This record gives sequence, C-alpha cells and structure tokens, in this order.
Amino acid sequence: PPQTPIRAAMTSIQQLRSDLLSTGDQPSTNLYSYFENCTVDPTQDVLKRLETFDQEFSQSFGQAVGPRCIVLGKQRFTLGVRLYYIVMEAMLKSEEKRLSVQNFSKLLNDSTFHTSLLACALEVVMAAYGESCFKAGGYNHGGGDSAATDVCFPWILDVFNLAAFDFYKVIESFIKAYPTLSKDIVKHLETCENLIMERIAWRTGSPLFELLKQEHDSGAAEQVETPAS
Amino acid sequence: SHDYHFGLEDHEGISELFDCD
Repeated sequence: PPQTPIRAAMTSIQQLRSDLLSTGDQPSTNLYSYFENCTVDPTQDVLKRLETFDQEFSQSFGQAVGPRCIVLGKQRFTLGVRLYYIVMEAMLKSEEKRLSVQNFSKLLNDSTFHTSLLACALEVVMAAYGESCFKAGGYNHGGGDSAATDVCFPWILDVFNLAAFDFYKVIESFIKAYPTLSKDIVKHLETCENLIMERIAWRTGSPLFELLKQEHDSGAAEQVETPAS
Repeated sequence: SHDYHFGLEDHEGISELFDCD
C-alpha cells in the first residue's frame, strides 16, 4: 500500500512498541554486568538520575501538552527509559568489540553522556508518536494542534538543560546501535542533527565556543593538514 | 529508503566523543 504520513506514523509506533514492550523497565543482566565491571559502579547514580528526570519530564510534558497529559508524559518516559537501556547496552557491546575493554567506568559515570542518551531516546519516542516535529519542517503531523508542536525539538534540550552540542554527539552512535529504527525516525534525528549544526550549537553559551578556543590555544589551528586527510 | 550519512570513522566511538577513551 502507498506510504502516507499516517501510515508512516503508525508503522513507527507499532515497531517501537513491539520492541519496547518485550523488554523490562530495569537494566538487563548484561547491562548490569557492564555497571559492575566499572571501577566506580554507576548503578545508583543512573537510577537516581532517572528518578529526577522522570519528575522533570512528566511535569514539563504536562505543562506543554496539558495538565491531563502528565500520565501520558509518564508513559512516554517509561518507553524512553527502556530504549535508553537497550541502546546503552548495544553501544557498550560495540565499544567492547572495538576497544577490547570491559571497564567503561569513565563513560558510565559521565552525567552528560547519560542525559544525552536519555534525551535522544525520548526524542525518538515522541517522534514515533508524532509529538515531536519541526515547526517549519516537512512532517508536522500535528497540523494546527498546538499540543503537538509544543514538545517539538529542541524542547527536550530545555527540559534536561542539555547543550545541543552534547546531544549531537549521541545521534550517530544511537542510529548505529539501534538499526531497526524506522526511516521516518532516522530522518527526524537527521533533521535534529542539521538544526543543531546549522543553528542551535552556535547560540550564546554553547560549549562549542570554549572547545574552539581550547583547540586554537593548543595550536591545533596552526597545523596544516595534507590534502589527503 | 532513507539513507543516513554515517560520518564517524571506525576509531571514533561514543567513548571518544565524550572524551572517555
């Protein structure tokens, strides 16, 4: 049958739901093993962070969509956490294979990494439900419905007080780690990526400016690259 | 199908992106 925006949205939801309904709300045994292999076990921090973000996300979702939607926000958050755990485990498996190490203590105790990964998982869930779109984008399922546009990207960055530049870092690894994402969701993430690269990362206060300054101060800018590289 | 452009090299994993390598 021909692909329509409604059919595409339904496919995205069904696919994601079937993946996430078969998994639990807690880290899998394998993911726990990665936590236990760390020099500093991140388990308690991971769980505490999720508890805090659960409150913040549900409240902000309710404010944006409507007070009666706090429950809906909680449901989205639950699905987002499941996806966060699945993708984190897949990323760690891939890193273990690539680096031949099992101790990811530094990464797994990095709050920005967890926040970015969780934000990306929630962005995927909201995009699957047609809640996150782009006001000037080509696939705004909400049409004139203000509720559907209030949680549009980069709304999630404000909720978690996350720098766009840090969110950008997880997108490609997320898509690699979860290869069954529907093409509409991949397209959505790519649009987020483009928005960050073209606009959001250059806003006042972005950590990108400090990084560029550090690069310049370290003399990296003076090094001339060969045409091949 | 939608073809995402993967730009990272093989030596650039999530650990490097968060300076945790």
